[in-house]
Amino acid sequence: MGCFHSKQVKFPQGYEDPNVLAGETSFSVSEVEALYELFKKISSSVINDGLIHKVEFQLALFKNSKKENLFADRVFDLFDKKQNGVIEFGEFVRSLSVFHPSAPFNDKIEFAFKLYDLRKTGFIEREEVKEMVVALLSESDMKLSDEVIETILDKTFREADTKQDGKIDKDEWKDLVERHPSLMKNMTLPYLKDITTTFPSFVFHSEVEDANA
Amino acid sequence: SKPAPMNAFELISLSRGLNLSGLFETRG
Repeated sequence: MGCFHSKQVKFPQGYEDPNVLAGETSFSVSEVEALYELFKKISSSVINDGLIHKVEFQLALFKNSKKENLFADRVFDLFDKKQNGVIEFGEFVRSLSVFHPSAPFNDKIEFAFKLYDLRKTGFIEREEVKEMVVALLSESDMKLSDEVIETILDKTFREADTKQDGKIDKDEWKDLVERHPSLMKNMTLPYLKDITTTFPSFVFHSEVEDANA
Repeated sequence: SKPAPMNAFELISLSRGLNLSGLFETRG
C-alpha cells in the first residue's frame, strides 16, 4: 500500500473540491489546483485565514493595500457572491472563470454589466457612468473639464441608449458591446490559459491522482 | 479641430482596478 498513503491536508473554510469546480467552470482540475496556489498566496498576505479580504485583494492588484479604487471594490463585491465581506476559494474560481479566454462571451458581457450597474438597479444609469468616469480620472493623470465629461456622456448615451430613457439596459449594453468588442478587453485574462505553468507548485499538492485511485 | 470624444466606457476600461492581471503577479 506504499502508494496509498492518505494526505492529511487540512483545507480552510470555503475550500471546494477541484473536481467539482472544474466541472462547473472553464478550468481543468489541474488549473483549479494551480489557482489554489495563487489563492493561498493572496489569502495569506495579511490575514492568514484562507479567505481573501478586501485589503488582500487590493494588495494583490495594486501592491498597495491603501489604494481606494471604485472598480476594484466593484470587482471584489461581484467575486464575493455570498456577500459576507470575503472571497472564498470557490467564489474565486467561479468568478475568475468568466475571465478565461474560452469562457462564453455572453458571461463576460453579463459580468461587465453588473460591474457597471453600481447601484444594482438592473440598468447602467448616466449618473453611474459619470461617477465611474470621474473615478477613472482621479486615479489617472488625465484631467477633463465637466463640460468635456458631459460631452463624452452625451455621445455615449446617444449611441448606447437606443430607447432614449436615460439609462442602458442589458439589451442595449449587449448591442453596444457587439459594436465595440474592445470594451470587453479587460474581461479576458490570457494568464488563465497557462495558469499551470505560472504556478507549477500545484503539482506537489495535487489531489488528482488520489481522486482517480 | 477637436478630436472626437471617446466612448465613456472606453475611458472607464482604462482603470487599473479593472485590470485583474495584477493578481497573477502574486508569485513567490
